[in-house]
Amino acid sequence: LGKPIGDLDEFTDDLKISLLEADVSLATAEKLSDNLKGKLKGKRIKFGEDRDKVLKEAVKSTITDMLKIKIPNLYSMASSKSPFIILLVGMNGTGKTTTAAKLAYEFKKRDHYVVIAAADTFRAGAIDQIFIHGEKLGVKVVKHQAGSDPASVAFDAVSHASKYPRSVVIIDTAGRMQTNKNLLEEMKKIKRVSKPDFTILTVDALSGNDALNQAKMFDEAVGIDAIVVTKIDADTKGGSILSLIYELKKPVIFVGNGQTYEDLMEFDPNWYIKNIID
Amino acid sequence: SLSKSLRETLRKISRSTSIDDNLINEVVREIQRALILADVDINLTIELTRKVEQRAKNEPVPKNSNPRNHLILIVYEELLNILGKPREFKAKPATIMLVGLYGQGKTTSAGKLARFYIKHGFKVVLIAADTQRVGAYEQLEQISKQVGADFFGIYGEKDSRKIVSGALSKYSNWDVKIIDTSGRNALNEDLLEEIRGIAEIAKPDEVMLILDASIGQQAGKQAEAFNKAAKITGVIITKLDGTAKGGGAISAVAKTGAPILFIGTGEHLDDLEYFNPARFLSRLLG
Ligand SMILES: Nc1nc2c(ncn2[C@@H]2O[C@H](COP(=O)(O)OP(=O)(O)OP(=O)(O)O)[C@@H](O)[C@H]2O)c(=O)[nH]1
Ligand SMILES: Nc1nc2c(ncn2[C@@H]2O[C@H](COP(=O)(O)OP(=O)(O)OP(=O)(O)O)[C@@H](O)[C@H]2O)c(=O)[nH]1
Ligand SMILES: [Mg+2]
Ligand SMILES: [Mg+2]
Repeated sequence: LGKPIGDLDEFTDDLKISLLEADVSLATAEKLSDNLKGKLKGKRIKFGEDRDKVLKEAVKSTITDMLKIKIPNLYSMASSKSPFIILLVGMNGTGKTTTAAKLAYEFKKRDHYVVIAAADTFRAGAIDQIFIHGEKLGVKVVKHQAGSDPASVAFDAVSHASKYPRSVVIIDTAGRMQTNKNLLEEMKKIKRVSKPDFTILTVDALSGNDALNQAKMFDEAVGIDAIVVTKIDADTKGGSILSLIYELKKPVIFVGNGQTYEDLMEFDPNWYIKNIID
Repeated sequence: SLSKSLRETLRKISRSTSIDDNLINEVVREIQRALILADVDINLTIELTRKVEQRAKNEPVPKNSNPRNHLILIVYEELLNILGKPREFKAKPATIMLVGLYGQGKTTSAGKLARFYIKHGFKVVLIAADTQRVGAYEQLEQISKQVGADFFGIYGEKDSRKIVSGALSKYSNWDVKIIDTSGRNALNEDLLEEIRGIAEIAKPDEVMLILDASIGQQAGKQAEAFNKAAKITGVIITKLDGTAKGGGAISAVAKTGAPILFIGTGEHLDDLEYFNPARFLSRLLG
């Protein structure tokens, strides 16, 4: 029959600390520990089994359960209609423009006609930044004057793309704080006018507990379909990914794994679990 | 192990049976949660929890206070201790280098600092030493125009040291030279080497670490690594106009010994304020 698993407190306390150190949110770390204890209730260590191994496997399967969510296949969705419109939103500096360029690269590679909307008309150098990316990629960038209405840039990009088959529109917007009512209204207007098929929120893998706040407030304001967690290559464990999926119930479709166009990785739960547990 | 000491601290508290001790237990837990939610480094949080519990045992509650407020004041004092004496940042001629991770707000803060110095009557040149980011030159050039600072960059130049030496020779007699560098992962030796190279040439009076208020548990490690390449003399916490509490900045101070000088409270070039530890901590402890 084997022996009982014994007291789990020391193990779950150690686990909680390493999860918190990996930027898993406090609530998620606690829920994980509860789920784990539930999973191990009444479990017995069979003769010859290593208790540590049993515990580690239980942690992996608990995390796997918590990561279970339908992951939309953006690439195949884009082939379902033309123009397929993608809206990128997120807090300042989280990697929207870089992710927009990466997506443009991926869709061009898949023989779509790609149009980028330079809808950040506010920040210094924003239009230049995405325009240069467009030049490097050989992708059309629709832009207006700095200070112009972002929604009209998005609208123009969609109108232009509508003339072509297999087109994909990627709307890059200005960074904004989830606490700024005016900017949230601006974002809602961009969405209302451009009618995107898919809205992506970018979140910085380096952020801590605030990642969940950002995601919740952006979702409440404008509705997001998926998250791209960027800068995972900056030696982060990306613990916020677990919190975002489990607490917000939104899929993480890609991770940004560097600054080049090829550094957009489809999110793989198995790769992720290896990263966060070891 | 760390968790062992955390468990011991909490179990010691819970083993005591007096009403006051149970209350201490409750408040210490509450404080711990607040610190974790504010993104304070986990090890630092555990250390602080231990200190608070220790001081709570040895210090009687003052007559005009209650156990809860007494404990909160203790943690507040301990945090203030870590943040150190606020440094009176005087506007005077200086060469300043800005460093930090990706997208933290370096280039924007360069503009904010330029405006700060210009308001105090100094001539400022902004130096575009970010040779890597697409559109970095244009971004800093436009910011320079907005604040009325001079701008130095070499379009398409990949060697940041050439840009910095070019800027320093052209602007050798200028009051304030602000060097904006590219975002980087300080745990990458090659990227750190570039910072060393620029610092060697520029011999900056100030090296400011720019930190996003929402940064999580990597803050201390990154600050420590940047500090190895160029001695950090000050920290600027940006994006405090969001919901993030900026707890990561505390570990940056703890690891570098550098004070927090300013905070960024918005995207406009006026949105720079002197760091006020009391206001920062009361917002952090919620
Ligand atoms: N290492 C790394 N850096 C990234 C990644 N994604 C973006 N970055 C960097 O992060 C910084 C900010 O990226 P941007 O794409 O300008 O971010 P943004 O959200 O458009 O910023 P704003 O428009 O100003 O809000 C740049 O230095 C990018 O190169 C990533 O996956 N890995
Ligand atoms: N709301 C708010 N936004 C800020 C603040 N500071 C900077 N930003 C924004 O954050 C984004 C990134 O700022 P940058 O100055 O480009 O950041 P950076 O560190 O130079 O980025 P890299 O050079 O790519 O590493 C921009 O959208 C800025 O407008 C702040 O205090 N509050
Ligand atoms: Mg952008
Ligand atoms: Mg910059």
